[in-house]
Amino acid sequence: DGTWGEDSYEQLEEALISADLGISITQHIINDIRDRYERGQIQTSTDIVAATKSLLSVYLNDGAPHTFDYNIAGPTVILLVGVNGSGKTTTAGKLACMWQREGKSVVLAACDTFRAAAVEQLKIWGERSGCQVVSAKHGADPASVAFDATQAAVARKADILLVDTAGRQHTKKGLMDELGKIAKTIGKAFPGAPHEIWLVVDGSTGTNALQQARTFGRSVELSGLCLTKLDGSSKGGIVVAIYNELKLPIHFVGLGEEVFDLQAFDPQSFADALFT
Amino acid sequence: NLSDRLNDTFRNLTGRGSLTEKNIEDAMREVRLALLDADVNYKIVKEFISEVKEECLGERVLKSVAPGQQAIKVVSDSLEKLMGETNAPLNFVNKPSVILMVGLHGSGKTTTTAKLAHHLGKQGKRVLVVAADLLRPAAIDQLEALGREHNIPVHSDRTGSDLNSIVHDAKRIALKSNKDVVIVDTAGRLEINQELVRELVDLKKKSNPDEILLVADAALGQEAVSVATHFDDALDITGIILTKIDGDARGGAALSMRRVTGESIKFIGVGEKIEDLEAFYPDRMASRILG
Ligand SMILES: Nc1nc2c(ncn2[C@@H]2O[C@H](COP(=O)(O)OP(=O)(O)OP(=O)(O)O)[C@@H](O)[C@H]2O)c(=O)[nH]1
Ligand SMILES: Nc1nc2c(ncn2[C@@H]2O[C@H](COP(=O)(O)OP(=O)(O)OP(=O)(O)O)[C@@H](O)[C@H]2O)c(=O)[nH]1
Ligand SMILES: [Mg+2]
Ligand SMILES: [Mg+2]
Repeated sequence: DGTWGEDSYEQLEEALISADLGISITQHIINDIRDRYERGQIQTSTDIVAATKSLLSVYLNDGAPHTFDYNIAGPTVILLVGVNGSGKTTTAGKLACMWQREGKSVVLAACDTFRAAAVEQLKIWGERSGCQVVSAKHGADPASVAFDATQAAVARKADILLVDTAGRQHTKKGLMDELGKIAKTIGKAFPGAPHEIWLVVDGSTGTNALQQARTFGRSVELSGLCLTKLDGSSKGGIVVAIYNELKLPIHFVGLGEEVFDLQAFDPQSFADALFT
Repeated sequence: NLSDRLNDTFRNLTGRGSLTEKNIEDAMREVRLALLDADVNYKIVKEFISEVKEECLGERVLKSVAPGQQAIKVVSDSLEKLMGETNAPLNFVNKPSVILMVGLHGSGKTTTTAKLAHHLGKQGKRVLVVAADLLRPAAIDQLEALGREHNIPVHSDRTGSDLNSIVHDAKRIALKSNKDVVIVDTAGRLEINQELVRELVDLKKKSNPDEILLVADAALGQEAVSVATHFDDALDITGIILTKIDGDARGGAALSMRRVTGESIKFIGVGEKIEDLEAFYPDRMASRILG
């Protein structure tokens, strides 16, 4: 249990920055800790660690709860979006498996009609989960595949429709507009849908994830986040900055490449793991 | 951008030409924030700032005619120098030359394998790519589809063989069909997964590659140091390819990975199309990182 000195603040700063929390959140936390220390509210480095964890937990608990509501009248339509390689297709597959295990009927929509073998990849997850995959041939218009999948899910009275989309950089206006069109077209097939639009963020991403969330959020109404690859060495701290600014609930965390490697997001344990 | 901000900082000082140590301290704080904001690793930023600060506190800057300008120049020149050279070559010693593509999940290895094959093909090289990702669903399909679309021969084996025999077969085929280069696409893996890193160490031993390229996402955060260090320590990588530069990540990971491996960034990925592989320019990367 060490005494706290000026260079201790630097160690704290290093730990927070190294967890990809970003400068702004880090500075707020350091200022808050410094404030409490100078008022004698905390004294030892054990106090500081505890205070930091509780601050992080407050950041992640102060706003929308990390849950969503299932649609009551028809399928819950969930659209997965995000930059290239973030883990959308794999997350769609894991979610399908999870809900299938819970006795829900799930339909998968293969709306990445662009990337090589994207449909094949999702179809394998369809086999793994025992869920129907609605797809079209390579190069088809993603919005029309989304339309057909939505109609099919409604007709089949499915519980969940998971719409996988092609990865895209938020710097590409045409691709961002396409996403808006996909969401709108889903609404034409089933008014009120999509009920959820989740940004899938790679846990090893740095500060760019905040920019991703802001920019994707201008093309579609994001309603939540999934954070993947948290089994890696990264702490995924950028979600704190994203949540702080945009209050997007973090629904699920990816912890590997297999069927069961998905967990509901828990702010407390995430905060604990972030700063150890 | 940082250059403008530093210019303003210095211009707001008294009209006298000279800078004080305090002025330099303030400027270094700005630079530090810019680098951290660009995702350069915390420790790497610390080292860089202390080196640059020392130079800026030297006679040559402080007593120069336009010390503010000099200081800014020291920062950007140092960063540019750290980023390495442009057109760092690929080494083709063996016939066929083998290139292993390695990196984290989703970094762009498969796409870049096809792009690199296309690029080398345009230079007159005969290339065979190998689908050695036996893990990811439809990974082989993905590389084969890219191969069909862009006329790139692909060697694959769906009979449950192991990596080493697949690459061994590919080399044999390449030799018989007079190929110059064999590019091996591997499965994404965590740098901290010892078993999967050992798999690559074993593959390296058995396939004797001329190049081992770490394919990394430009948006990679603070763990870029861990990623580069683990892969380099295990495999002695020969180069880096930075992908998704067409996004707006500042790309600080590039500086971190350069610092800890000393290896060159040999190409950048600037999009999803087959021709979206470009030369790396250290000056452009430096100014992008500085913002
Ligand atoms: N270790 C680990 N790997 C993951 C996780 N989620 C996804 N992956 C891997 O990340 C890679 C990319 O996953 P995809 O699901 O193809 O990502 P995507 O966002 O659909 O990619 P694009 O459609 O090309 O934009 C694959 O190798 C996945 O197995 C995770 O939670 N942990
Ligand atoms: N915008 C952009 N997308 C890229 C670039 N390079 C690759 N991609 C995309 O990134 C995603 C992942 O690429 P892959 O080639 O599947 O990545 P990978 O490293 O082979 O993935 P794993 O095998 O699962 O580890 C795909 O959607 C690619 O089209 C690039 O330079 N720019
Ligand atoms: Mg996908
Ligand atoms: Mg791949």
